[in-house]
Amino acid sequence: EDASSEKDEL
Amino acid sequence: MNIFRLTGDLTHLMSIIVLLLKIHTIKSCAGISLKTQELYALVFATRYLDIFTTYISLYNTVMKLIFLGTSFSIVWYMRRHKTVRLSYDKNNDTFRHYFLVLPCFLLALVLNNRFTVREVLWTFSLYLEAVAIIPQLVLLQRSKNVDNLTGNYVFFLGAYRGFYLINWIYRYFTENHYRRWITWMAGIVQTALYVDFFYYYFKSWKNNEKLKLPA
Repeated sequence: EDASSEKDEL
Repeated sequence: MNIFRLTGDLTHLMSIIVLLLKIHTIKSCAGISLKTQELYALVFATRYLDIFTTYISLYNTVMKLIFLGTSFSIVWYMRRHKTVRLSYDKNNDTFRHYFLVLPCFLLALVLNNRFTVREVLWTFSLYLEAVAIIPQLVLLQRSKNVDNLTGNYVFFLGAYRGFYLINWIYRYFTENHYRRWITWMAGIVQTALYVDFFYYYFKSWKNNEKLKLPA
């Protein structure tokens, strides 16, 4: 699933 | 961090430097869409809400500050600077922001990963960034001839997300469970919007002639 919690990109 | 993403970020930074060079050195914003610049400032403002609460790396924080600082100062230059604002092509830069902001916000309310304020605004910033270039492309078509700096600015701006697409493919194959459907879709749309610009940009470069977008 799209765990976009860690947003490490700009 | 991988080379594709680093190249993408540096290409993005390059586009901003080219634009600032144009505005700061020749004190002109001819051919530049203020609407697009304002949309980008909104993109960064809603994308980097966590800049002071989440620390990823020094690079990440520094780049966020640069993108925020430069995007707002470009808007300031074009609105307030006594000389630069005179070269703003107000009559041709007539694309209405809310035609882009509203649909992106509504879509972010519906299509997101978590229904929280921050997540919805972050998703909104992704959708808005994908279409923020449209007023600029419309202005290019209306401007008779496009100067080199403006052409290079749009080129680097389009190329950066293209490098991100490669970065996402790379991460998908190297990091298991790396999935970013929403980010990927927005990134594909964003890069696709530049395809015809890239075509005319390379054609003008190959034939060594002035960049001209057909109306």
